[in-house]
Amino acid sequence: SILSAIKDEL
Amino acid sequence: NIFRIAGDLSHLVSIFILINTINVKKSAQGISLKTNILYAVVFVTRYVDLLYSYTSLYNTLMKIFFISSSIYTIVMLKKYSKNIQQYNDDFKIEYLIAPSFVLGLIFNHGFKFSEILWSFSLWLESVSILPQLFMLQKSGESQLLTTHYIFALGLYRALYIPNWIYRYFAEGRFDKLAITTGIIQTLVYSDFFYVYYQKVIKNIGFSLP
Repeated sequence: SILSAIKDEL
Repeated sequence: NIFRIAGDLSHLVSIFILINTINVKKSAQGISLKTNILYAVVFVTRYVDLLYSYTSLYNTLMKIFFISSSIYTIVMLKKYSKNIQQYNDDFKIEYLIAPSFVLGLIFNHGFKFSEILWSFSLWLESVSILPQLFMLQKSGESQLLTTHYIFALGLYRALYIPNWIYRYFAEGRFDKLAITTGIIQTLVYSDFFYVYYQKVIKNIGFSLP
């Protein structure tokens, strides 16, 4: 999902 | 991708420059304690997900590093800032924390405590450098290493912007909240970047207009 994609960032 | 790696590396470099500067000079001269307290708050509130989610070893190690180095920096700054008589670090950080929290309440991915904290941390990070820039402006001049530190710190979020553009085309993914706050953060730095380019790259003295 979009959420997990961005939350793999720092 | 290359932009994100470069962004993360410049973030690491900024922290190493900062800690090294404090340790070598044994002084907190020119460094804002308030900005560094805000960064510690940003990292702790954003990375609470360390406790319940796992992305990768890289991600976990970086998060632990950012939290621990920001707390270490505060301890060192506290130790050395006692000796400074005229310490111009008087920006009212409640004016940054309170609006960031309100924005976190309004813009989030779900009205959950963890999501509100995550959003709060993004908004707060976008303006956390302001006490440092304010201090730089007041003192009128700055040590070269301090300006290198601020430059590397600003470069990190600026590099995340091409990273998000890349991810949008490569993976079809984007996040309005992260991108909006990332752009704000880069805009906050824009005046500093310009002056850094003019003065430091062209090797003249440093002062903010």
